Parts: sequence; structure tokens; C-alpha cells
Amino acid sequence: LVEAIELKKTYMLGKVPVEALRGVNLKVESGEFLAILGPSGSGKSTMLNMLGALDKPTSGKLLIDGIDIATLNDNQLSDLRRRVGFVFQFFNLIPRFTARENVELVMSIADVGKAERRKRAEELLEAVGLKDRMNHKPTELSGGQQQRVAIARALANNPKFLLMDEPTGNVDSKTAREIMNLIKRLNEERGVTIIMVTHDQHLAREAKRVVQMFDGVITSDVVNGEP
Amino acid sequence: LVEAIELKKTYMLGKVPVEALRGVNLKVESGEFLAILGPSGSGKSTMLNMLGALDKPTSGKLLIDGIDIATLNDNQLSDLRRRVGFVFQFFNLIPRFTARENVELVMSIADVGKAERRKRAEELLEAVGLKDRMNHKPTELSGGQQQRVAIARALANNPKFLLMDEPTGNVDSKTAREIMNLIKRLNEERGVTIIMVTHDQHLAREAKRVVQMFDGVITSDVVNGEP
Ligand SMILES: Nc1ncnc2c1ncn2[C@@H]1O[C@H](COP(=O)(O)OP(=O)(O)OP(=O)(O)O)[C@@H](O)[C@H]1O
Ligand SMILES: Nc1ncnc2c1ncn2[C@@H]1O[C@H](COP(=O)(O)OP(=O)(O)OP(=O)(O)O)[C@@H](O)[C@H]1O
Ligand SMILES: [Mg+2]
Ligand SMILES: [Mg+2]
Repeated sequence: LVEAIELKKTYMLGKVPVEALRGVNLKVESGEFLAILGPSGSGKSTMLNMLGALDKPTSGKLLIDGIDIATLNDNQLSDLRRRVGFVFQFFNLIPRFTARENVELVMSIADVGKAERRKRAEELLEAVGLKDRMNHKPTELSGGQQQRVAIARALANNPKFLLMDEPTGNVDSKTAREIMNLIKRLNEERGVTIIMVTHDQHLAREAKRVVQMFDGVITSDVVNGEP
Repeated sequence: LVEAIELKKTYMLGKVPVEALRGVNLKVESGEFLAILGPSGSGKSTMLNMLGALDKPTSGKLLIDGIDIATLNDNQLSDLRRRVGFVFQFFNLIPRFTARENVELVMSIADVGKAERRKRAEELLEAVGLKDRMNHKPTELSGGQQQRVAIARALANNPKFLLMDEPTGNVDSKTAREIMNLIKRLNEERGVTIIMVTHDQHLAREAKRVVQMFDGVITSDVVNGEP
């Protein structure tokens, strides 16, 4: 599915280079469930942006299903991105649209009829516990509720590959439990490949594989259950 | 210091009322350290906005140092708000300013000289571990780094009263530990009154008192260490 080879990402801050990724190698097969742990500023979100082809690396290669994404044109890249579900660390919901519209919006690009869009959006919002908040706009929702709209939106196009940046960051332990159960069901019943960045060591243990990052490199990569 | 009497807050969503607070009574003495726990959507952030006089309740009273804030004019209200440090759940940093400028900005209203502002902003950012990221803008910082800028900014005017909405929500366990140690030091050494909303049950136990909320009301309020 996805292979990162010597990925580097350097941001230029004026004249000062900031090395967010300093040579990352990672191979993720279809159907895996991976957690990425690491201190604040270690490069986790940057890594996720690379794996989802949302941003270009400074050097190194990213292969998705064997194709080097550097060889794709813009149309091919946006086709690829549509197949990936992405939950950003700070949601990026569109403030003037309601929860239901934020979820429907993503579907409209994938040629789904209006009635079908609405029905699917309502099913997804119900699955994340927001049945009675569908007509609220992001500013009319609590932090945890916004987070759950972002998760429903990421599932809108039935992605086979899901990248989630702190999906339980702003929710209480009960809601976090529900979100984890949803994620595990998607992985085990539908074979969705999931990469989840988290700060929660307990939740990371529920993934099948745990990758640790530190200062822009991967420092460990173990299959869960093994010592 | 602060007393909430039968506080209610109802948002109108079109014609549909949403009762975020349904009658809350809370008394917080100077120097206390209080944690507020509760499920997503239970009214924690709304409660914090009321206590910091950032938003008006639908009914009920809020007394700060014995004064009913409904009797204050706009100038007196903004004077009051300056004495309160506020860490929002989603930071609200100003994107076009650097970390240092975001901290300095708050000080400029409180008549502090330019050189003094810069020095204080740098000290605060160093205290939260961001010595080498001062010239980054929010979009050039990781999630956890942005959270720490928001904490430094809340401390800029040396507040005696600090309201923090999930101060460790987006950070790793080591950074969360450092933030908690900073909060406890402010409370124990400087006598700062702190109200912290959190989803983390372990961190809540470190406060001196734990208030539980559910569906817009306070369901329990115990002093820590007692059963
Ligand atoms: N502007 C608004 N308009 C309508 N409803 C709102 C508005 N703001 C909040 N709400 C509703 O009020 C309730 C309380 O929201 P609040 O943000 O206080 O919850 P919270 O306890 O902080 O939750 P979380 O843990 O998810 O941050 C929620 O159910 C939310 O949907
Ligand atoms: N646009 C940018 N310009 C400059 N530096 C950046 C930019 N974006 C990120 N950085 C830096 O790159 C490093 C990695 O950031 P990243 O967001 O990947 O961290 P993270 O592991 O997700 O952290 P957190 O747990 O706090 O979310 C950080 O030190 C950050 O300051
Ligand atoms: Mg991040
Ligand atoms: Mg909240």
C-alpha cells in the first residue's frame, strides 16, 4: 500500500531551516492498524501529511500501491487523495456549514446523489453519537463534538486508507472508547488500513503495530503483543 | 473570588433551544485549584466562558469578588477580563503573528514597555519549552507547541485567576507532565487560583478539588484525597 523511503521534510523559516523529518523509512501493508507515538514536535503530523500526499517531501520517495507519487500530475494526485480519509489534528471544519453539510460536502466530489449524500451523512453522524446535533455549525458544537464531525467526514467516501491525527485528543474517556471501537471495527470488519497518531500510550497498545518517533526519525517499530 | 448562582445558558439554534447549562451553583475561593471533568457536550467550556465573563448567562448570577458582573459596564468588564488568564480549548492564536508576538500582544494593553514585553514573552516561552520556536507562526508549529504558546500567553499579565480548557489536550505525556508541574507551581508558590477543564482522570486527581459535570449540571464536587 504505502512505502516511505528516506523521507525528509525541511521547512524554511526565513533563512533558518527546520528539519521536521530527517530520513524516515516506513512500509505499511493493506489492512494494517498502526499507531504513531512521539513527543510534541517530533514530526508525527508532518509524517501523516506526507503519507496522505497532502504535502511534498523535501527529498526521498513515497510509493502508494507501488507508484512514486512524484510522477503523478495534479489530477492523479487529487484522485489519490479522495481514496484517503484524513482526520486533521485541528479538524478544519468549514465554519459556515452545519455538521451534516460538512460531511455531505466531501461526498459531492465523488458523484453521489443529493438524497444519498444526506442519508449517508446522517448515518455517519449517528455512528459517532451526533444524531441530535446535525444542524449545528462548528462554532455551535463543543470541542469533542467537532472532533467527531471530523471523523464522520473522513469516513464519507468509504476510504480504504484512514490517516487520523489524535482522533481522541479532545474527547472524554467514554467518547474515546467509542471512537476506538469504531476504528477497530473499520479495520477488522472492513479491512480499512489505519494510521493513527496519538499521545495516549494505552490507546496505542490497541493498534496492531506501534511506531515511535523522536526528532524527525523513527526510533522503534514493533508489532503489538511482542516484547 | 467567584460565585455562580443558578447559572443557565441556553443557545438558540434557529428556533430550537439548546440548554448548555441548566442551573449551576459553584463557589471558588482565592487560591483554589479545581478540575472540571465531564463527558463531551456536558457544558464544561460553556461554564468556563461564564466564569471568565467572556459570555453572558441566560439567567442566574455571577459574582466576582462579591460584585454582580451584570452591573458592570463594558470598560469595567474588560478590566476584569484582563486580570483573568484564559487558555481556550482551540488556542485562538493569531495566525499572522509569531509565538513571541502572540504573547507580547496581550501585554501591550496592560501598559508594559516594549523591551520589557519582549523579555517577559521570551521568559514565558522558555518556561513552556519553546526557546527555539519563538519566531514561528502558529501554522509553523506543531499542535502541542501551539498549545504551549497559548499557555504562555495566558500567563502574560501575571493573572491571579487562570481558566484552562484542556491545557494538556494536544501534548504528549512528558509535555503534559511539565505543564502540570508549571500549573501546580503557579498555584502553590504564587497563590494563583486555577480552574482546569480536563478529560484526563489522572491529571484531575492532582487538583485540590474535582467537580463533575453532566448534561449542563454539576453532579459532584469533592475535595481531593477524600473518598
Ligand atoms: N453556540 C452554540 N450554539 C448552540 N449550541 C451550542 C453552542 N455552543 C455549545 N453548544 C452546545 O452546548 C453543549 C455544551 O457545549 P460545551 O462546549 O460547553 O461542552 P464541553 O463539555 O466543553 O464538551 P467537550 O468535552 O466536547 O469540549 C453542547 O451540547 C453543544 O452542542
Ligand atoms: N510550516 C512550518 N514551518 C516551520 N516549522 C514547522 C512547520 N510545521 C511544523 N514545523 C516544525 O516541525 C516540527 C514537527 O512538527 P509536527 O507538527 O510534525 O509535530 P508533531 O509530532 O505532530 O507534534 P504535536 O504532538 O505537538 O502535534 C516541529 O518542531 C515544528 O515546529
Ligand atoms: Mg501534531
Ligand atoms: Mg469543551
